[in-house]
Amino acid sequence: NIPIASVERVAKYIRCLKHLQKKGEEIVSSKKLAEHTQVTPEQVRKDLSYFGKFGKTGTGYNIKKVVKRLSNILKGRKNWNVCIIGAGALGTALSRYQGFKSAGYNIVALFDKDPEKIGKKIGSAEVYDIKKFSDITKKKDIKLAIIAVPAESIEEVEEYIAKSQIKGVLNFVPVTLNFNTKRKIAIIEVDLAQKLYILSYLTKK
Amino acid sequence: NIPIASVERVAKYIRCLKHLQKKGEEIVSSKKLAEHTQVTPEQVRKDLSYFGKFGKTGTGYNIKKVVKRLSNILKGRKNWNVCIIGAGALGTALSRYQGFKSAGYNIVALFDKDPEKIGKKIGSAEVYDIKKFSDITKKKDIKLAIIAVPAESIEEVEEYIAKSQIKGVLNFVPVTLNFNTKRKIAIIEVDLAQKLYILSYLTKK
Ligand SMILES: NC(=O)c1ccc[n+]([C@@H]2O[C@H](COP(=O)([O-])OP(=O)(O)OC[C@H]3O[C@@H](n4cnc5c(N)ncnc54)[C@H](O)[C@@H]3O)[C@@H](O)[C@H]2O)c1
Ligand SMILES: NC(=O)c1ccc[n+]([C@@H]2O[C@H](COP(=O)([O-])OP(=O)(O)OC[C@H]3O[C@@H](n4cnc5c(N)ncnc54)[C@H](O)[C@@H]3O)[C@@H](O)[C@H]2O)c1
Repeated sequence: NIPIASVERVAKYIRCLKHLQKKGEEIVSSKKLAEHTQVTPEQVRKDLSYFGKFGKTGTGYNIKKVVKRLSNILKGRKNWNVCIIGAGALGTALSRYQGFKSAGYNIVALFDKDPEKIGKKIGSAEVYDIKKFSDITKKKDIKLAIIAVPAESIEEVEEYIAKSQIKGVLNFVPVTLNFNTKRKIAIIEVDLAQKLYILSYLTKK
Repeated sequence: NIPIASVERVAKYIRCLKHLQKKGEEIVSSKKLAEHTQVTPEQVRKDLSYFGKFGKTGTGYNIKKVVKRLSNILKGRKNWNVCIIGAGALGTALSRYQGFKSAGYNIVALFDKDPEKIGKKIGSAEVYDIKKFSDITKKKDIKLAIIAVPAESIEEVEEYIAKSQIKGVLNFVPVTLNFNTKRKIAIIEVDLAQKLYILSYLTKK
């Protein structure tokens, strides 16, 4: 059972390693990986040790092997079908973001209640009526949902999610979620204001 | 000089503490704060020790005092003026997000090159011509910029930023930034795909 703090850092390592891979690099030292992600080399080695024994040559880790193993363990499957609830400004931006697709997360549906938006195509996915949430998420094997609706719509969305087979939720709405179901639903909250706190700290010092 | 990993956790603590404050709570134990942010109580106490001596009663920390001190140190000033470069789907969503304002980060301008967007009001800020970037950021005392343009526009935006007085940048574009200037510019990259890696790990186990 890997500590969540390690999982969070490993997501950063994967991104950094894929970036190095694109530049044609094949080996990386724990020192270099540490510098790119602002942790210590010891922390990098400790985090990676949760994911198995990586044969370390004199010069470092084999990037291809490490990316493959870390991604497999974090993702569990090669591709995930993801939906976005709320086809507004944020939902639209997320639906078009290529970074999800290149990480193996395919946005295959959006849901909204606005008749002006239902039926539209955004990115490579269609906007469906939220009333059809359960049917469509089941049909398209969607287990993950991104929530991007106004705060006042949260209770209604919680109900649709509870009655579906969604297992994980990425929540952008500044409200604590509660699902009226016995099924375990993983929740990650995103608050971009946290990034600005960190940025102002780095800027002022 | 506080380790960046601590600064990142402290941004989470602030958010959690403000949430408890809203619920009317006045004291919090390091155990409770740890549970809410998925770290150990020891880590909480160690992180807070970088920010000063917090008189700890038998039951815990005074929420009001801790939020005030952590925010002051992370922010350095009560309010920051922030601009968004790129008034597209993502830029629009960020401009309307109330979470920035309640943390003391005021979106006071957006910049774009599309004549259809220049002059529009989004959230409580106006969209200006990117050509006027230097003048307007100087006039409005803007030190932080959020970048939300397509990848192909990055070089042009880097030049505008280098020639301005921007000191910190929150970058949503999946490109490594380089600024042709001696001035130190803090950079934080956001890649929401990382959140999905963590979510799929939590979902599958
Ligand atoms: N956490 C962050 O960092 C962050 C950043 C930006 C925005 N946000 C949040 O994201 C949310 C969306 O922001 P936005 O600017 O895209 O808003 P928006 O108003 O542009 O879009 C909201 C969309 O949700 C739809 N909707 C409303 N009720 C619905 C329901 N019951 N079922 C399905 N769809 C419904 C609307 O029709 C609309 O299309 C807001 O809650 C905002 O606070 C968070
Ligand atoms: N990191 C993440 O998690 C994440 C998530 C979503 C989107 N994104 C990225 O954010 C960026 C914006 O996405 P979007 O969906 O809002 O795109 P968009 O096409 O809707 O908006 C881009 C805007 O930038 C403007 N623009 C283009 N060139 C410009 C220039 N030189 N100066 C000023 N403005 C300029 C366009 O006119 C447009 O208004 C993309 O690079 C996308 O990959 C990142």
